[in-house]
Amino acid sequence: DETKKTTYIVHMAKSEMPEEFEHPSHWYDSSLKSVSDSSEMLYAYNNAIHGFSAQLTADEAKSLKNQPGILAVLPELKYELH
Amino acid sequence: TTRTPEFLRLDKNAALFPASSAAGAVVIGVLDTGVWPESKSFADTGLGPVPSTWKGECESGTNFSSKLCNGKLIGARYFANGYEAALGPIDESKESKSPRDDDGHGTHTASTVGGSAVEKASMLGYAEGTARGMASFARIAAYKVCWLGGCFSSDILAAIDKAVEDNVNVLSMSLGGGMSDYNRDSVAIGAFAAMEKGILISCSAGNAGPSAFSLSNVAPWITTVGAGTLDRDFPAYVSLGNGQNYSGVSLFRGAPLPGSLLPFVHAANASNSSSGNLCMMGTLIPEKVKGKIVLCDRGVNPRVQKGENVKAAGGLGMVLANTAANGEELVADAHLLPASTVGQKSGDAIKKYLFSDPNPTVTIFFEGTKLGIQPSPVVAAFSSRGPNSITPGILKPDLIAPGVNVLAGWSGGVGPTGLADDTRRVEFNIISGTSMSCPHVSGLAALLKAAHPDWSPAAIRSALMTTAYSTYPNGQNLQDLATGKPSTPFDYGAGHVDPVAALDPGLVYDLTVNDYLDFLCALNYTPSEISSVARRSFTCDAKKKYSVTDLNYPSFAVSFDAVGGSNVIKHTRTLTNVGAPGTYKVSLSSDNPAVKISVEPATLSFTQTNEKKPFVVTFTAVSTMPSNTNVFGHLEWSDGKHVVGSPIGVSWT
Repeated sequence: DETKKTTYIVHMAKSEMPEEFEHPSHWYDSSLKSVSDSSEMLYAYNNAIHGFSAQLTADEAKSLKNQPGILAVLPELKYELH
Repeated sequence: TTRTPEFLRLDKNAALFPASSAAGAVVIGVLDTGVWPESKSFADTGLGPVPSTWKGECESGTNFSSKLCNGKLIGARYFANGYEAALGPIDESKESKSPRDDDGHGTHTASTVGGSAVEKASMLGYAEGTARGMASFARIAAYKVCWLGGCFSSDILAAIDKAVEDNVNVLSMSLGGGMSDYNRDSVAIGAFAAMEKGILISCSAGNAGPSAFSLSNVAPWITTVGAGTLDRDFPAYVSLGNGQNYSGVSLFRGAPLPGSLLPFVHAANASNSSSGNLCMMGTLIPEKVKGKIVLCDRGVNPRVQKGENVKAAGGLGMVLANTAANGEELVADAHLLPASTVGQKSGDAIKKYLFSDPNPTVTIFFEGTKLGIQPSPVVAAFSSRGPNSITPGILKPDLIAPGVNVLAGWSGGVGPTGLADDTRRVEFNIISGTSMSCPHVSGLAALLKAAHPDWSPAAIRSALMTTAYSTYPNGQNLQDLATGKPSTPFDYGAGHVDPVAALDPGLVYDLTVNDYLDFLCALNYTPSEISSVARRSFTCDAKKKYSVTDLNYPSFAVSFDAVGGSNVIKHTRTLTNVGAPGTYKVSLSSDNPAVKISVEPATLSFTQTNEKKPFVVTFTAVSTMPSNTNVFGHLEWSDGKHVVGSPIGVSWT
C-alpha cells in the first residue's frame, strides 16, 4: 500500500543547517513539510540525535533521504524487554 | 532484592561505600515499563534534598499524579508518540497513559537499581528479608518507553534525549532489539550521546542463550550485562509412585496437594495437538487431565501460562520439564496451581517412569526458601552468549550479575505471573532475566560514581570488569547451567561482578569519545554513518591507520582467519593508575597452546595518580585451527595488592 505510513527516524547533519533557520526544530519541520503535507513530527530530538521522527510513506521517506542535510532515514525498530 | 546485597558482599562492607549524602547525588534513569510509585522501595526516608543539578520532571497522566514523586523517585516521564503512531491510541482501560507501571517489569528493575531498604519483604513468603536496591541512597528517574505492544525506537530515543537533558548519571536499559549495526540501532545511538555527557549506560545482554552469537546491545560504549544465579533456591520435590524423588523449584503458594499420590499424565498423551507436550492454550483434553498432575515440556509459551492451561483443563498440578534449550536451569515461578520446574535430566527420568508405568502417580513437596546453594554463581542458560556478531574484535558480554530468581518491587496492578487471570497482588515479585542483572550493574556503577565522581563511564566499567571473578574459590571456571560444564568468556565476559573489589581497582582502561570515533573509523564507517552515531562532522584521517585492536577495551577478542591471513595480531592498550604508586607485573594463562601470547613491557611502574602507561599484547597462532575453534585465556596485571584482570577470547573464523 503506497499510502501506508510508518515511522521513520530521520538523522540530520546539524552542521549543514541553512542559516535561515533559527532553531534546528524549524529546519526539521521544513524538511518534513518538503516531502509531506500531512505528516506530523512525533519527536524532535535535541540530545540523542540531531533529527526527528515522523510517519511517512515509503516514497516520502525515499524523497526525504535525497534532501540536503539528511544523513539517514531509518525505519522504526521494535525492541523488547529482557 | 533480599539476597544480592549479601551475595555481593555489600552489607558486610557497607563502610567502604560512599555515605548516603554522596550516593544521594547520583541519579539513575531507568528506561522500562514505568514505575509503581507507591512501592515501599521508593520511600524517601533519610534522603536529603534532590540534587541541584536535576532538571527532570514528574509528569501526570492516567492514574498518575506529579505529586507521587518524592526524594527517592525524583522523575517520571512517559513516551508514547511512536507507540500510538504505530498501533493507534492507547486503550486507557488496559494500560495507563502515564509513567504508571501496569506491567511490573519497570518497578522491578527500578527497585533493583536503587530501591530503599524495606524490611520483611517477601513474595508470598518466599525469599523473605530486607529488600534493597544496589544503590539504595541513589535517586531514581523512571522513563516509560515500553507498552503492551512493545518498546518503539522513536520513544526510546526520545526518553534518552530527555534523560540526558534531565542530567541523569547512569542509564539502565533492560531491553534490546535485533542485531543491527550501530548506526541503525537507536539504543546504541542514544547511548553514544549519553556516554559523551559522562553517563554510564548499562544494558541487558539478552535472553537468547545458550545459542552462540545471541547478544544484543554490543556497542563498546555500552556496558553489556549477562545473568548468573544466586546461592538461593526454592526447592519443590517431585515424588513419584516408584519411590524416586527429583528436585525442582517453585514459588507456588496456596492450598497444598492432598497428601497421597495423585494420577500423573504426560501432556502429550492428554492433548489434541501434535505439540501437546507444550501445554498450549486449548490443547489439553479435560477428560484426560481432570484430577491429575500433568507433565508439560518447557518452551514456546510462557511457563506460567502452561500452569494456567493445566488448571483450566481441570488438572491439579504440573511438573514442568526443561528441555535441551534450558538444561538444568531452574527458574522458579509463582504458578497458579501446585507446580515444580525440574531440569532436563530429572525431566527425562520422570518421563521414562511416565511411559513405563501403566498407572503412574506423583505428588509435589514444597520446601520454601533455601540459602547457601553451591556452586554459585552459575551462568544462566538463558543469558545471551558471544561471540559478538557485530564487532568480533570486541568481547561481549562485559560481565555477569545476579539475574535468576531475583526478588524486587512489583506493580500493584498485576499479579506475580502477569497473567490476566492472576488476581493476586504482591508488593514484591521474583523473576529472572538479563533484565534483572542489568540494573544490578547499573546500581553498582552508581555506587562507584558516588565514590569516584571524576571517573569516566569507561573507567567505571573497567573497574567493574577487571575486578570481576571468573572462577570459584577452588580455581574451577564458573559453571554454565546450560551444559553443567565450565563456561567461557563468551558466556560471562570478564566474570561475575565484585563491587567491593571494583571500588579500588588499582588501574583502569579508560576511553574517551575520540577513542570511540577512531573505533568507528576502524570499522570503515562513512562520514555520514559516523555523523548519525556521533552527531558531528568527523572525517577519518586517510593517513592514519585505525584498528579495532587499538580500542582501549578491558578485554581481548582476537580473530584469526582459518584459511590463511596473518598468524600474528597485536592489541594495544593503555592503563591509567587510579590508586597509589606501584609496580605491576603481568601474568598470562591460556587453555590451549595453539596461541602464544606475550606482553611488552611485562612490568609497568606508576609513580603518580592518573599516570598512563601503554603496553602491547601479541597473539601468535602457532598452528592453524579449523573455523569456529575458540581458545580462551586470561591476562592479569598485579602489584601484589590489586589484580587487574582481562579475559581473552581467540577465534578462528
